[in-house]
Amino acid sequence: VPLSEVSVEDESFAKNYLKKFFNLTEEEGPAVRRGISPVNKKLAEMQRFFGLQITGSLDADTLAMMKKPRCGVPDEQVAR
Amino acid sequence: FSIYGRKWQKRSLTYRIENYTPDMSVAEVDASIGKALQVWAKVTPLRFTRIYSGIADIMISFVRREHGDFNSFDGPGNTLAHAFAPGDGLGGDAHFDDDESFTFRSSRGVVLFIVAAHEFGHSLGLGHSNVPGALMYPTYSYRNPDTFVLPQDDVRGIQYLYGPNSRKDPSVDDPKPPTTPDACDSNMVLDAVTTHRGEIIFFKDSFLWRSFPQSQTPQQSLIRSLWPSAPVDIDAAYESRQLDTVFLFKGRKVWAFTGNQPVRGYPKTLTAFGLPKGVRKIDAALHDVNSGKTLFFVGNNYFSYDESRKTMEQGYPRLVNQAFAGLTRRVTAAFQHKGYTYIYSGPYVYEYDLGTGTRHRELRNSYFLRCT
Repeated sequence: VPLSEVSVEDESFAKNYLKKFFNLTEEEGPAVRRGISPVNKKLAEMQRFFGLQITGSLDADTLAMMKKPRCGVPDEQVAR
Repeated sequence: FSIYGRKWQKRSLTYRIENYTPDMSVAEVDASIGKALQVWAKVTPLRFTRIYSGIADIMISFVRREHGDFNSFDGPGNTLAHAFAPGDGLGGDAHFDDDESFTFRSSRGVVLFIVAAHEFGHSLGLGHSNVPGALMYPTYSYRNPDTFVLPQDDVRGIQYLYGPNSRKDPSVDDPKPPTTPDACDSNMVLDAVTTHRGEIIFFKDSFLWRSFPQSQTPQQSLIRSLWPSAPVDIDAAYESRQLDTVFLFKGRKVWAFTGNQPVRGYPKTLTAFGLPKGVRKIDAALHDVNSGKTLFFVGNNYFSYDESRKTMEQGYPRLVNQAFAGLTRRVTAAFQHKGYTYIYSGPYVYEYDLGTGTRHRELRNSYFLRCT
């Protein structure tokens, strides 16, 4: 069911999701602000992985995919 | 598939179930865990032995929230479980979020066998797959544990790490691993096509593609990701816009969904739509928006069902080629789009104007279901 708009809570949820599963690191410094934001890059990476339309922005389909029940890969695995 | 770059150097691994979920009986948990490990043992040289004390390679526990590995669970929903890649200590261990409702085989809840088989994939060194339908795809969707067969992508992944099972009894004929249907396969014959709230949905085996009007890229997923109680390998589908409902047909049964919710009172039988008792299955269904009639294709014939009166029209069945000029082959799927009627027969799609009965074009599957 399409969502009409993305709320602030959804944005925060999405950021946490990307930090947890797509290794998003906090953006900092002016260099980041000049280019595409790390959040948008990670959103595009996630959309590519799940075969979603690659928009680099948080749309209803991307949010719905984030909210599906899933496996939570432990962080240690990434470090290894 | 993806791998973590770590694998077990030995072929004989131990596992230990440290505690149990109250959602299921001890016997059900034992059976689910044992069967989940066998999913991987069947296709590799790996063998699993259960131990009841001490440290096993794969330690299995049901835990809530913060549980000592700095990877807290999050209460009901979202994260269901996690497992660590092969290694010492936490390596290989699998943790299940006990705030979930685990079940033995019901679709009302999370099937422990499916989650465990996925987690043990991690325990053995597999990462996530981006193939919808693969066991190692990161999101959960219901599958029947009794008929589960490890998909081809997962077989390729685990055999890349450990090789095939050389001790397999050649007299045992295992079912072929299921593959994910490919929109670029020009010979693919779709099971059904329907509209759904402005989208077009294409069905094949246990999969569907959703094609959104604003997107060129169809999105593939499991049918049960969208409708957990829906059948797979369906025969036909159509949307009633008046009822805001999609009907799925398989054999003599009909399922109905509004949005992603099942409609109460379904599944029903074909006779509820006025079809004769002798009809065991339909080949395709087509809802005509202009007349409000739904056509059911059965072999060379079709029936016409009046949606508003909820009765089958008199004078049917009729021959398909009476209404659809030149159509002599079996109809496999049908739907309407922008005022035209599209009849699928094998990998071909025929465009008709239902008002005049004329055929305009012969197209291929890829006209609507794009190969991207």
